[in-house]
Amino acid sequence: LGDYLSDYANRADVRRALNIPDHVQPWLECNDSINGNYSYQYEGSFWIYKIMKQYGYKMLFYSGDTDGAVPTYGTRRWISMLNWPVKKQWTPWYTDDNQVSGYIISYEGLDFATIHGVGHMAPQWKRRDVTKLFTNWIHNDP
Amino acid sequence: ARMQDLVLGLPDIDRLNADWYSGYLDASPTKHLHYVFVTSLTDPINDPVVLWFNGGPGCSSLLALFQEHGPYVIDDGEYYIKTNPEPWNKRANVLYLESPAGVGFSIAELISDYQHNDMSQSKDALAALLNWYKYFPEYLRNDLYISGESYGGIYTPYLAWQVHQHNQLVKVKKVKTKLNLKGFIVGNGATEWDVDISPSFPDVMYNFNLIPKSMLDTYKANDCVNYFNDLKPPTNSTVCNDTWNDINDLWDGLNWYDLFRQVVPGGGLLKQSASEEDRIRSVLIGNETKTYKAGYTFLEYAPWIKKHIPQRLLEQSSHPL
Repeated sequence: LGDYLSDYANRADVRRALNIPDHVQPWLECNDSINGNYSYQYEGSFWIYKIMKQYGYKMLFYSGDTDGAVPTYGTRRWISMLNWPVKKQWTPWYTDDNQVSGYIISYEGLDFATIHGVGHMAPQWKRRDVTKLFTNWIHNDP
Repeated sequence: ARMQDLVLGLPDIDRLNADWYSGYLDASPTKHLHYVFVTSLTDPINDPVVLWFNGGPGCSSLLALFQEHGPYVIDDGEYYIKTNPEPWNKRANVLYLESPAGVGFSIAELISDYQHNDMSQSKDALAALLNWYKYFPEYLRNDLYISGESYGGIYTPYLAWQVHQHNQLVKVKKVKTKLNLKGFIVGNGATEWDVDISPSFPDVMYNFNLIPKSMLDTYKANDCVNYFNDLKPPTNSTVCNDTWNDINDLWDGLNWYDLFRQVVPGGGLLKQSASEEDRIRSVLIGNETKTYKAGYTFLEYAPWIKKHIPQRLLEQSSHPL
């Protein structure tokens, strides 16, 4: 009853299929040694949003709203710190069955969408909804 | 395309429904990042290219490929791979990059190559991306988006910024290849350490009715919001330690990655009810049985680290920044 993804990724036939040479280490979901040797930088990535907005890049931040790891509440706090003008007010968004998939607000340069009722791995746990959000957004569809 | 990287098939999958490429991209002469590129199911010639990062730091992007939004997925608690009816490559060409070196199947040749920070990770990712375009130049005209989740909230904007900087060099004719970056996407990502994640966690616990109001009030009254901050320490560390531990005792046993989702036995990340902090602590402590109460900042750890694992201090700056 191990984790099947690790079992699958470490199968010799899967490694061969993915062109992984024999000398490469076994696959781990998360490598604690890389994590332990990683130096977090205090400034985070907040500063980059301001630069990218200035140059007209599109930005989407989505947040599964039952996540405890990177909670929606914390995200909303730094977004409000940006103090950017709101283009479209907070409103529900829907997938094809008319169920509320979450809520969305558009600022100048940044769209922020919640995914209602799922957490950190929102693209997995609400596949249809997040894939629609993602696909529409990159194609500039409504 | 780089034909040596073509994936001819995947075990337990009848026939791939799109073109897959899997191989290595040099981030430096000694760092080689593994990638999987999956073409669009609709219009690969014109659909955008979307690069994806999982977080960690230290987690593999194959998590997303094989669990979250790739064409074939394994779901929580399931023991088979199946077709995903809603993959991100429905109308996008998706490039899954295992970064930084040492993550997943990505490799490095020198011990020092396994030490990373946000800037070095993004420089390596840019180098790998530029190499990817060398092998797949037909995608240079497609729109490019960078995306990621969790610690990808750092990786993603950093790489977008690196690509932007790179494109500025094209303007002054210092490099030739301009990347057609349109924007970036972050899901549940770390961004601003002073306000998201730990500093907002007690509020979240209270909003989900997991802790009493009195606990949140104590936390706020003692300025514990700076609990994890070495630069702006809280006014009363003892009260903050106790309150933080009380808060953690109350949510312990829930699924940290989804407070309403069951903990899946044997389910990879989901089997961990422990917080990220516990995980980092276990890395620092190694196999020793000594346990720490939650909530020590780096500076508070330092004396213990110095005594038990002094080699760690050689790898860390003494200044908290």
